[in-house]
Amino acid sequence: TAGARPPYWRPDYRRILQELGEERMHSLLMHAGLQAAADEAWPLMFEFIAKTRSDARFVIWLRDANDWARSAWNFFTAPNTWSRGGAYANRFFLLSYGSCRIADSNPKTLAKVYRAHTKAVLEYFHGPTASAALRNRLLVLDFTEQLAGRKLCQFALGNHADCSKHTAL
Amino acid sequence: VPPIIYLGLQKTATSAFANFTSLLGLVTVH
Repeated sequence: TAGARPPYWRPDYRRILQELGEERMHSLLMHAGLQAAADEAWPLMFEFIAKTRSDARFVIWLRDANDWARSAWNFFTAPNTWSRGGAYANRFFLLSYGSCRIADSNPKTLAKVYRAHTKAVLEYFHGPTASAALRNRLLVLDFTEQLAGRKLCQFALGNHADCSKHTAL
Repeated sequence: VPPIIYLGLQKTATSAFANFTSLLGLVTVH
């Protein structure tokens, strides 16, 4: 009843916010002194964060979906102490990818979810109905490019003099 | 500082983002 499903394959954004608690997340975003955030479940709450904090800005790197799926699959099924050969189970995995364990999914499904998530982000910030203000709040950044660090610094801090000392990420 | 949020899913350089924003002196939740 929850999680990424055909035909759209999007992570279950609504359910994730509901389970985390909208009121609690609102309070956290407004009062916890948050300056930067990455990893689950932040990417899955982009619309809520954008509406709650009109000053918040966002970054995304658009990887090749199949490369990402292979990387995620290999990492989460590896026999390391963290993923324990794919035994590691997580509620967010279910709500994001449709299976509690990545090992119960497959790279093709993961790639579909990846494409659906990036599409949802791009539609929201850069789609035809997005305002100019909303457009400027998302930086699409290739993390492998030569000056990725400088660009991210300038996006995060404005034209801060210290940004010139950064080059790659 | 207005918050900056990385929207890549896991294994899409989340650590690189968190390390870099911490290097910039930002309180980074990872």
